[in-house]
Amino acid sequence: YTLPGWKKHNLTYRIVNYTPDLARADVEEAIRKGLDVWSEVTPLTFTKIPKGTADIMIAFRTRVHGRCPRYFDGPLGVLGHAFPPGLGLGGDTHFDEDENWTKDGPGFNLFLVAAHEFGHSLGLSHSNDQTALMFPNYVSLDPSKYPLSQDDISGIQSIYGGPPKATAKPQGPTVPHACDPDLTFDAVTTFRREVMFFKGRHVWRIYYDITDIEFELISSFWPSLPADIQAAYENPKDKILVFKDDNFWMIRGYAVLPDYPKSIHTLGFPRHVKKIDAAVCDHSTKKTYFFVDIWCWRYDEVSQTMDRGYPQRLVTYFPRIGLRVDAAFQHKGFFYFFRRAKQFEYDPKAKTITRMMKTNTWFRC
Amino acid sequence: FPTDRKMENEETMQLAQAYLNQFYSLEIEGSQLVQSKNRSLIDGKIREMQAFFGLAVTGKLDSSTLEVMKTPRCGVPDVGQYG
Repeated sequence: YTLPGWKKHNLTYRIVNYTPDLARADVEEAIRKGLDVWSEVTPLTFTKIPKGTADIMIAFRTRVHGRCPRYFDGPLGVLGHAFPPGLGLGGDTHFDEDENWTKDGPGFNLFLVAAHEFGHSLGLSHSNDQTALMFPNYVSLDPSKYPLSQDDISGIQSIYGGPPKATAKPQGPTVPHACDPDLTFDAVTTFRREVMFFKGRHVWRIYYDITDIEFELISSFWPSLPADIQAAYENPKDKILVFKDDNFWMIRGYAVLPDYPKSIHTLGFPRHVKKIDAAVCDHSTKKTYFFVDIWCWRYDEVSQTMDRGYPQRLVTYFPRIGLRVDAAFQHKGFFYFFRRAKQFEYDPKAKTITRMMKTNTWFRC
Repeated sequence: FPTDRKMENEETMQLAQAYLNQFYSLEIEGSQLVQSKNRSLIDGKIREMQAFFGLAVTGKLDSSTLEVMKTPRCGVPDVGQYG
């Protein structure tokens, strides 16, 4: 194997093109399964992105192809190749389009070849163990059987260690998928020139001016923050506040400020309020709206006190948004409210909804 | 007959040389050697490949070695940094 492997554990992949030998869905399934083989025995996670530069760029090519220093040789012979972790070509995987790719039956099983090549993308070289997936020659294993031998597992765990401890794994799906049509968010906030979407242990980051999407563990930025946060917003003083239960943390840049977490009751909430569902600051008025169940509170960022006459019912103050919200943020003067798998664009001046969208519109699925 | 045999041997040697170039960096190491040394380098590379695949290590292109060389496989080299 090759050390140090990938420094980050949340990797992205992109399928650049597809073979005509298989339906797109079968290619995507074979690639997804080929990556899952490795994520099951390591802390690695893989997120598919539709555009931009991913860590692992996957393509079907023939003969001499682009900047790749290796070439293919037509039918049979070399089936594919991949490059060890790193920038540029690092991690990239190419399959020889002159082969006959199959899902099951005659030809070369794309899942098996992909799982092998992804071993290289993660830092493994070839094994001389004839039972190993990383053995160089194609062996038509039963694709329904788990393809890793102990040699493969020992090799990959020499680079990345084992999977996270079972107890540490949260219930339910461990890694959310950006393009899941039912995706919901725990919290959303702007952060300087970015928007951050929090879900479980993870956060997606998008940048206003470029199409890249980053997917990371929250703990890789802010180790002291808990998972499953419930609300977050950016205040007018270049800080973000993150809420969970009756605590909140204040973050400036990449540092959680000392003396946090503090109780939300220091912001002026009465004792019966135990948690915040969502929060958004209107930077034009320097008023922050906190959403608690069906109620909406308003906080004055200048005087740093709760405004009188609140809480008001959410349905009264923000008509047609619904009874509750999961998350909210402001972008270019509009509020974006998230409720389950729906998203509402709201014009606070006209006091009306201007668009309804899926939650993951921002991920350009 | 001998002509055919000779051609067959040449094809076999070309196949083996291409294989060893691609997966056992023969070309890189052999490029600056004179013919005689090159011959022993090729034998050595055949031994290295036979050892990797658990074949009888003879340094000769016997049938089982050729069979492995003809098997569809991954394009990443077996030895040295594949980076």
